[in-house]
Amino acid sequence: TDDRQDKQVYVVYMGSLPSRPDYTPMSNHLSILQEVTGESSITGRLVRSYKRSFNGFAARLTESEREQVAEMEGVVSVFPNKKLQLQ
Amino acid sequence: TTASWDFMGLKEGKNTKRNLAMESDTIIGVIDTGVWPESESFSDKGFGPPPKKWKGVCSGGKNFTCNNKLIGARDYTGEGTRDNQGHGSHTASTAAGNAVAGESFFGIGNGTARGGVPAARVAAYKVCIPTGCTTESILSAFDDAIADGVDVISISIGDDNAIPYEKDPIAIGAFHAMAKGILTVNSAGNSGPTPNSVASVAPWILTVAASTTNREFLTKVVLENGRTLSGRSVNAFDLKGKNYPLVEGTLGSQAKGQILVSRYPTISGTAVATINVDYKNYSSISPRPLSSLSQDDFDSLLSYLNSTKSPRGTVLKTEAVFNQKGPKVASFSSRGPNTLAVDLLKPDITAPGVEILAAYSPLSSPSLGDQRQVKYSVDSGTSMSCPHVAGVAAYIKTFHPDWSPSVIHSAIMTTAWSMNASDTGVASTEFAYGAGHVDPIAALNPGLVYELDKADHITFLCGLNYTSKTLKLITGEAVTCTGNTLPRNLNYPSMSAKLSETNSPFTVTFNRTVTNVGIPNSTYKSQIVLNHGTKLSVKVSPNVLSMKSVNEKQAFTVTVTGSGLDPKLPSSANLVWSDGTHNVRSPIVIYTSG
Repeated sequence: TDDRQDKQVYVVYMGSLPSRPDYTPMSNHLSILQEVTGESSITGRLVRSYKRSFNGFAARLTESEREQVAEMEGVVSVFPNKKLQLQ
Repeated sequence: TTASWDFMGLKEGKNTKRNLAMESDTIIGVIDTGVWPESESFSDKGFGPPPKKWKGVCSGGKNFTCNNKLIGARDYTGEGTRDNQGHGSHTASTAAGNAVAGESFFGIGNGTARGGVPAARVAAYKVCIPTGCTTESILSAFDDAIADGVDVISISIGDDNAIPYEKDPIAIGAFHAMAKGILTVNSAGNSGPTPNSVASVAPWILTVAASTTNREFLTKVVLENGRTLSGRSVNAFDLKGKNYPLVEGTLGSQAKGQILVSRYPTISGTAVATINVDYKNYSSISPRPLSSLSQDDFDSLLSYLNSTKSPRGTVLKTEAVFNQKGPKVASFSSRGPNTLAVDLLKPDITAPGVEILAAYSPLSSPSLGDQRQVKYSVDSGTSMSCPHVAGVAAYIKTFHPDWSPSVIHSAIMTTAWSMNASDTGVASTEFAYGAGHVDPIAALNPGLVYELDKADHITFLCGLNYTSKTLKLITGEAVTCTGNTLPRNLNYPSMSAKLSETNSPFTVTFNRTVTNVGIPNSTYKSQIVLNHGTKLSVKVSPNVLSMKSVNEKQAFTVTVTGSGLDPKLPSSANLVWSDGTHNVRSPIVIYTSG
């Protein structure tokens, strides 16, 4: 089930960046990923980290991992990385 | 753009009032397919160094160089920011391209190609490859553009349908942009004229529909009997008036050396030219000579073919002609009502989006299967209307640098030209054009504005049943939803309400507050203009607002009563606040679930 074939990219939207001075978005994103995957190395899982203007990340997750992330504290929404079109 | 800005009254050169120092300090972020950096539209001749506020980078990839006009480039596709589709160069040059004289598509549409703010700077964020634009890339572009210090974001991208705000990358990005004082302008979508097709539905986004201008491209078909039929296409091929045999059919191979006449949208590779039926009602570039006739003219052509032993004719090169009917909302432009926030009118505004000539990328072809390479090309879509409004927003900001996104949003909507329901049915109501057609000059001086801040949007979201907990995360602030807020009381420049029943008598109220950005001592009187056939009764209380100072705010309530509404069409009116100088117009739209 953790075959790369079963994973797809999801966006994990976490709202505004916390104003706490000790908050580092990237390490928070990595620790969330480590927690849901149970893997110490999450190479290839993290696709993007949103950390300059708002908080969130994009990552390769299985369906059950997606469900787990969606339930986590601090997560607003989790949604598939779909393609939008030029208009 | 060789005609669209003139059409809107934003004339070339010194014929338009400009604040050049501020314009030069204005940065438009374009989230799209990148740009062609060598285009004259992005040349930095005469430009000084980037504004001090600029915090971005030039990271466009191999062989991509920025300059003092094109000050930033980022790539989220792996292809580099160089535009290989043409779309991003087109939209960026429409918003903020230099004024480049004598541009055309092989002589068609000749004029000065230019953006709304030619002295402004461009930052390109590439998120699209030919198969589409990923959600994760779009969010990255917003994340960077906001932090880089752009003033306005133009994004001509969207989904086919509205996505819930918390899962819509454009709504999410634009929300955080709004919180930092940056207005996001977005295309409404190209899924019209189907109702409920508008995809950009957040109140913190300025959503743009597409319309025609007073210029259209027509391609004549001249028959040997002397009759001339006028069709649509952007045909740069010159048959030099030579007549060829006309042959009816569906396969191009049947028509080698002849002109193929086919009802279907086929373009023959072997025929001299193709004549078919126009199903789109606007002109597009084709890789071979083409003219698309109206159904009546096509039938008339068939009658000529069937009654003549050796029918012959020719297709002429396209001409730009005066279009008395413009502006008219394009058929393809997505329509309301808004499916997510049913009491929020979308699209907001209309702008030129049909047959627009602007910069292009020579790496792309101007039409499918086309071998030509061009630096300027003609395209249509709400993609083209969106950067026109982004240019207007930036133009307003050059005169009013302290105006918030919502004030600019309001100024653009309340000063729009009225548009009429020129066709029958829901496709040509406010659900097509919103407040009307953008008027850049009037928008500089709106008199009164409907101002909104982050807290107002939070209240609106509470009304849509977002929880305090979710909203606290989104905004980073303590939020308490009281449970009695109605989305229609958002202080928006338009007023709309969806009723569940058609026949019952109803009363709907809208609470609004206007801010005086005009003359300190001014008295505004309200006027209600009912649209044709509307059975609404509208009262405004108070109906006179006496302003004593600039930035003074005054509240009022609009009460709409009625019964027996048409289940198929919205009922509408306009509220106009006027002090004799400014006319501040808001559409009022009541519709039913039918």
